[in-house]
Amino acid sequence: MARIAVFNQKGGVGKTTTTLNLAAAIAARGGLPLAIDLDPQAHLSAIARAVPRTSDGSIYAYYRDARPLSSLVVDSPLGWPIIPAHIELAKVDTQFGKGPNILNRLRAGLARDGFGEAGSVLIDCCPMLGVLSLSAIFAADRILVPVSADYLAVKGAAQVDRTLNALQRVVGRRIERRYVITRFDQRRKMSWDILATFKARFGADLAESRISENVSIAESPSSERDVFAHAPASRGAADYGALFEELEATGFLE
Amino acid sequence: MARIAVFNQKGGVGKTTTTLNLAAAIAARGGLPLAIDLDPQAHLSAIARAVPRTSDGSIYAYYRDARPLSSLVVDSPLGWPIIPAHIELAKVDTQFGKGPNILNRLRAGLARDGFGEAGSVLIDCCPMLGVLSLSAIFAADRILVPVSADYLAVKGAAQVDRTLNALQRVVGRRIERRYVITRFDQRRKMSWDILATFKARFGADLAESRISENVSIAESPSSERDVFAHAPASRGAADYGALFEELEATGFLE
Ligand SMILES: Nc1ncnc2c1ncn2[C@@H]1O[C@H](COP(=O)(O)OP(=O)(O)OP(=O)(O)O)[C@@H](O)[C@H]1O
Ligand SMILES: Nc1ncnc2c1ncn2[C@@H]1O[C@H](COP(=O)(O)OP(=O)(O)OP(=O)(O)O)[C@@H](O)[C@H]1O
Ligand SMILES: [Mg+2]
Ligand SMILES: [Mg+2]
Repeated sequence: MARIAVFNQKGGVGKTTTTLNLAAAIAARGGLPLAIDLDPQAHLSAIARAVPRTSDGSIYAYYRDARPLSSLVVDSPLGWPIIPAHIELAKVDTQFGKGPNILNRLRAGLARDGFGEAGSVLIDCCPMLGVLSLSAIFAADRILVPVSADYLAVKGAAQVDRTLNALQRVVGRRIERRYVITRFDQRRKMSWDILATFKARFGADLAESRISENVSIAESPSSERDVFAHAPASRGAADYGALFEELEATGFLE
Repeated sequence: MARIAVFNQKGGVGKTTTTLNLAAAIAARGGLPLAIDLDPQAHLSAIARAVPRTSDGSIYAYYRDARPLSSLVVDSPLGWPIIPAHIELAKVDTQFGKGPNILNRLRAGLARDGFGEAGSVLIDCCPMLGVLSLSAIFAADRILVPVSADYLAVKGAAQVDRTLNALQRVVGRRIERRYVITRFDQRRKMSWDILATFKARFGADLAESRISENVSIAESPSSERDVFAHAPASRGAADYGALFEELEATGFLE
């Protein structure tokens, strides 16, 4: 089963939204998703009503005290478990040069506790290419890259591509990735131009399914729910359902 | 004249877009804006066609070699000057604990060269509360906080508020701030609910002017232009013009 880093160094492209709704789709289909919030801003944890009062209950405790990851898993009203983040997690990003092994610690922790063997692990990354996000990329079997359908995100997607290719030389293996267009507004010519650009650039690495700009997707966090619970008949729910189907069928979640 | 940090630790809320279009509005009115790109992802620099080939031509050279900031200013086809960023700037964010004075170096550099005395300095921040963004906040006379009209941005705005209040105790003075709602979609009930929430929370710190969700704003980076040059008759141009007028009239740009 897969360990998937949901990564894009560009801000606001739908990483948290995609982690939330993909985990929900997996759970609805009887899969066993585990979410790991690796963003000190802890937005996914907040939606899951799982933000710990102190960093002791967060993934920072793994880094600081070597607490086993399995001891940090909490259930959530969303219906699937999460290892929450905490603002103190930001200290990890300042630890470059404090030992090259920091980048491998997450991978080691997941392996030690057997995460990703029976179910899918989805790691929500912060919008920065630092120790945390690199740790997620190194820990993952594959990378899911949400890219919003706007020009500044196109620039960001090109950077992600270059970054992953550079990292491949470091890790010595192909880093499997899938780009997913988000916030696609079919009424805008820009959306279609960008779709063409992404198809040309990413080819088979671009998911067929795209996520429409849909108010239900934007609304669901306010009631601390995923889009399926919040608005099951919405376009947003349909689109995330279709994305799940495609990733499942193409073995991306294995 | 003002040194303004355009800051929000949440990603994708319109920091770069607001820096771009506010600088353009200031320049159009005969002001002398200077933009400083403090985001290693250098999106503003890219729109300005000013990304330097090596970090020698970027603000990283100030941090690494103490090159004077005035020597790093370049003109741009946008019509106003910029000190560009570079991916190597990310190294600065890993330098917490390498001396408390790192947070004051930008402020000192601006003062040394007299920036912000004759014109407005706008500092585009990255979506992280690290050394770079904190440096911008410490260097600035006031903070402009774009917040997009969606619930995850509401969470982010609350965090910004708490952060600025905490920093006030550190710097020993009130940190003047203005919140600006961006990506406001008047057709969505959510937008109006969020507007009410922000009014209640931020009161007089909330700008009256808000920036509508407008495709022209999203398109302008693709032709490396601001929205006034790209689509002068658009709603986006009108909204950024109105924001400029309000900030000017209320002395925020002084
Ligand atoms: N398809 C969509 N339709 C409408 N709104 C969306 C959609 N996808 C995301 N959003 C909204 O856009 C905003 C940014 O999304 P999100 O926070 O998931 O991005 P992110 O990449 O995790 O951001 P960050 O870089 O700050 O972590 C959120 O308010 C979210 O609700
Ligand atoms: N008012 C608007 N209408 C339409 N699109 C907008 C608007 N404001 C911003 N955008 C688009 O939203 C995306 C995010 O904006 P932008 O990159 O300026 O945010 P940011 O806060 O600087 O992001 P980051 O945190 O990654 O630096 C961009 O593609 C931009 O073109
Ligand atoms: Mg996020
Ligand atoms: Mg930006």
